[in-house]
Amino acid sequence: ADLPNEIISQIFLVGTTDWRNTAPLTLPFPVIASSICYHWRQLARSNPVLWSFLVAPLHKEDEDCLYWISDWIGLSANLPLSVVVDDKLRRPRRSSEATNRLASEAVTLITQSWNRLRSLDISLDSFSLVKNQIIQLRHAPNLRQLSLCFRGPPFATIFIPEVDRPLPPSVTKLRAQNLALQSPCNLTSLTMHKPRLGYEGTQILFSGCPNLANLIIHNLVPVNSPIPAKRTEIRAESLQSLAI
Amino acid sequence: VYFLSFLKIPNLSYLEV
Repeated sequence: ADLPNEIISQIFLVGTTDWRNTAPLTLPFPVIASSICYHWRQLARSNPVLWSFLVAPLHKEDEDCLYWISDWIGLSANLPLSVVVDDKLRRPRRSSEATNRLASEAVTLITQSWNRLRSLDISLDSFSLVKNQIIQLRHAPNLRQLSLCFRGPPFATIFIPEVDRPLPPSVTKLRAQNLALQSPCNLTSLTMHKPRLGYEGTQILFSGCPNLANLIIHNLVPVNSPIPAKRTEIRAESLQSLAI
Repeated sequence: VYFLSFLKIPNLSYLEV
């Protein structure tokens, strides 16, 4: 109570940044800060910056989880949103199906604020329940960073039909696991897990993403596609960093 | 090696295989 509000706000900000950067799947710092006393609660809840990074609490009861997300989004006012939906936070003994269903409702709620989404990180077992929401992301004008990781059955790659073109050109950083996507043209960083990539796919990748500077490929699956007899080397002018 | 065999990367400053 003796500390000036400016100092307390600074502590909240540093704590929130630290939580976000080091352990986002643990108890959120803004929640800790707002649990201390009435004064701190008022102060924390009136600072939208603390709430602009949201981790869907899938370990809570369904209703509580969805209420949290709505409340959280409301507290962030009109700031750009960064969101994580990761089923590592699943409730013990809740079935995989029930977790996926809740995650799908959470993503629906989050994508209602599509115009404010800056970063979205989804990591789930199954893709099918969130497919429609992901396709809706093509309308998210401010989305910069997107991570879509689906464990799914091993060696199965889910293809989103190219016609759906689910990603807006604002996306510059993309990570995908078990998902074949049309890469957005302004991409600078791409991380792929288990992609099936041959000569032709690589050609499409670099001609479609002329600014791609960082590429990380986990478990590359080479494709035995026919290589043109007179193949020319694919020039990846923009690429600065490559890890396979 | 297969992947790198058909790529030309003139501005590469970091490579990890």
